[in-house]
Amino acid sequence: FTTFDNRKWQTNQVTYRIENYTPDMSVAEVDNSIERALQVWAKVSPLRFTRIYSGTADIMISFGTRNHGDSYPFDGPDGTLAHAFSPGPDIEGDAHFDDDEYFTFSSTRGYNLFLVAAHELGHSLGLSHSNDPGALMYPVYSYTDPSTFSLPRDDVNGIQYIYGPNPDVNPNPDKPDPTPPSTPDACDPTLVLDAVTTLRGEKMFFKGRFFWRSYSQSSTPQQNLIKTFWPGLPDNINAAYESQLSDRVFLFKDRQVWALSGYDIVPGYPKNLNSLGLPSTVKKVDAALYDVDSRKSLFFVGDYYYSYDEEMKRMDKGFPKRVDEGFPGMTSKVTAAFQVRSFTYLYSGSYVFEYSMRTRRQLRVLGNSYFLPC
Amino acid sequence: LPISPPTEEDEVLAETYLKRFFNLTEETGPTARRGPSQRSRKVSEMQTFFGLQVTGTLDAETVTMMKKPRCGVPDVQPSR
Repeated sequence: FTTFDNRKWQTNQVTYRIENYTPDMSVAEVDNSIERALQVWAKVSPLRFTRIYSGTADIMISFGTRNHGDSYPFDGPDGTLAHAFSPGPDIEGDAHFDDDEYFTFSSTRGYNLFLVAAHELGHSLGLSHSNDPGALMYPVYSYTDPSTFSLPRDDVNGIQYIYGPNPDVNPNPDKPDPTPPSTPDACDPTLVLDAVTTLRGEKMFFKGRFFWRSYSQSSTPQQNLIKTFWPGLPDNINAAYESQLSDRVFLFKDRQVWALSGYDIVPGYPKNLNSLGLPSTVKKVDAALYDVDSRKSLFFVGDYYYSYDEEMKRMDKGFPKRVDEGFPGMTSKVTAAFQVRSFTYLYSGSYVFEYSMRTRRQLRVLGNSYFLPC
Repeated sequence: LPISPPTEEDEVLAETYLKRFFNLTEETGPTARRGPSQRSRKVSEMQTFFGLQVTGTLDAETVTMMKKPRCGVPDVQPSR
């Protein structure tokens, strides 16, 4: 996180006023969105907010278009959604929303006002932009379900750096508050990836709300929120694999599977696991890969794995087999898997086990950083 | 991602974006000709901030990032 040279409100009692409303939402929806956005910050700091209905508040909130009287004109639909000023007198502390955007209360269409306001009010309180792609103060808009929103760790650290923690928090140690979500770090030696896959030459590594893209032209894997690319996909993916046969990437979460064609979700998905021939007793797939030589999809479930013939659309006979039967030496649970240059890589915890499919021999034990550089 | 070189439209977008969010200023005088251009440095600064590969040029990834909806506050604060 970064701050505006430590500019802050000199009191923890901050006033706000909503000067006007967007026609996109009802007055009650705007009021509710702004109130919840302020509470995001109040929950983790000593700041308390009081709404006033006339006169000048510390934070004046307004909707406007193009030139709206502050020398920083808006740019029409998309692009810049809103801006806000750091704490101080007059215009400082104020938050302006570009009313050429379509603001919404809860849907994934347009831009969710709660999420945009929570970010802008972070500026109004003294936070500048963060380069943590999981932070609320990251400058790029990304949809998250507002009903499950939890202020990320980076933002909590930022606001508490300026104002300190909430003195009223957690009076009941038996019922601790949920831990703020942190952004996974490729340099963490204990990192356990949720899923790995290839996609037309790229490698993708999934963890929680995030995934890294890595491709040969770039030495730096790029970390993104899953929702930034696919608002319709769930977080915490269980498994993923690329089928060279159908040129699709399949992503698994619990009993459901999604298919991507390129970067687009294939219509008709998600489907149930049994659409891939898995029995109804399978509640989740831990890892999956496509074996280029045999042209079979392998699904790892606990200590066993299944072999699916996508061409014939049926599970191969003799499966499920124990994982250590097909992959000698693989005695721990497979948590992710893929094939690269005809070698099979089975992830288990923070280790990667390299196998030759021809000899079925384990060749090397590697660390996460082999494919996902720190 | 597009693999074609940046279009004129992309160049204009980049100019506006870097001025607004990365404090790009007009280059004048002989110092502008020494070393990488200010624009290239600002592109690198932006790529570093967003965790992109740092090339100093307007590659497809960088242009895509510039087109994403975002907050209007600069990512780099002008020095005071």
